[in-house]
Amino acid sequence: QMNFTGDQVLRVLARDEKQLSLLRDLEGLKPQKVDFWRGPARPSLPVDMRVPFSELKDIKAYLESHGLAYSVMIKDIQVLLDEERETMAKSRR
Amino acid sequence: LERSTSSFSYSSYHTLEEIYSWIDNLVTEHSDIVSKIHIGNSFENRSILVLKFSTGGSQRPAIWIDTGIHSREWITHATGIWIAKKIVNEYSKGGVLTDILNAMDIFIELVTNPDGFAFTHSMNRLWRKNKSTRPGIFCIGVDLNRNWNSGFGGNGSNNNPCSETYHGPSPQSEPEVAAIVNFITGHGNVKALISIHSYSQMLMYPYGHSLQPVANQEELYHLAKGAVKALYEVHGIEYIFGSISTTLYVASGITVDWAYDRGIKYAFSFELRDTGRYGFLLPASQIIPTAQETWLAILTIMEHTRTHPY
Repeated sequence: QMNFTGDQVLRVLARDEKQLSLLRDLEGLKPQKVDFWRGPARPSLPVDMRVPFSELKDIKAYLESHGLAYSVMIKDIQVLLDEERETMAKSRR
Repeated sequence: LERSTSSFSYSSYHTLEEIYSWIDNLVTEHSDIVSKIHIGNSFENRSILVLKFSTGGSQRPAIWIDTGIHSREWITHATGIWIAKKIVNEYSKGGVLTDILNAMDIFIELVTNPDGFAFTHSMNRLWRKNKSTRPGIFCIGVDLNRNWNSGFGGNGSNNNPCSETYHGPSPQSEPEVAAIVNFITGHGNVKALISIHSYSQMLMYPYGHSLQPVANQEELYHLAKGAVKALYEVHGIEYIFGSISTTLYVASGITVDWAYDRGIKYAFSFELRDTGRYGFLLPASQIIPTAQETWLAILTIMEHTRTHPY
């Protein structure tokens, strides 16, 4: 099982098309640095992206340097995954 | 594995083996109305199964529902299972569902991407695509919701095999998509198609590949409005609705566009809840409320299909 310890999901609210295209630029990075859970669609919709722990600092710096407002939707993915796995095991028991 | 569908936990997530065992139990326990159809094999050679709910007749107009085309969207398989059980529990009680099943058949494909789903349990919970590999291509998997022959390869899909929205080498190149295409085309009388995804609480209809409104856009808009209202009245969860390209984003090669272009006038795509903070990791405690509200929306669409034959 892949481990997602420290990975976070950031929820970004792009104000306009220009900010959306800054987020789309992230999508094209090689190797892939972010996994869009909700891709950049339109200013009225949030963009959710999973950021590996190792990339967090750079990505947050990128967002802040471009004035992109964000919040941390999931603080540590692995915590939720562990809970999910435990709940499944309990249900099986 | 559970011995019967009544001891199965509908408020938990399950593995592929548990779901396939549950399917066998459901068919055994309700053989008067449910049968299992094997429509093909996945890239890694797993069976692709469809549940058929029918009260008789032959070649009746039908409704197609699929869940789990994106494997990490676990709430969709769980919702599909609950809905299948709801159908067998409710169909003989009179009311809307009985009328629907006296006139139409319902097909439900619970695990549309079995390889990807198995992979989310074994290796990578956040895997989205199927598991196909091709010589000379470094990355694994195709986005099965970009592999359909409608606007294939257009905007909103990607020709980079490492992308999460990689459309694959050609339309229907993926066995999981080809199996559905062959089944629905062979059946020839499917009147509604509902493809269930998560997340972001939306109910959408074609087109995704273009901003061009479809011929019966007005009808679909009002049907979606009614379905979303029925959904809201269960647990107060708000959905937005509209055509895919104007509500969400332009996406090409998607299931509902293919269905619509094949003459299936009532083609819808659901994006189920996350209630704003869990994304794909919706806790199992929200499975049943999500299924309950989704059921009312689906019933609205099915009833409209029944009362508007074409």
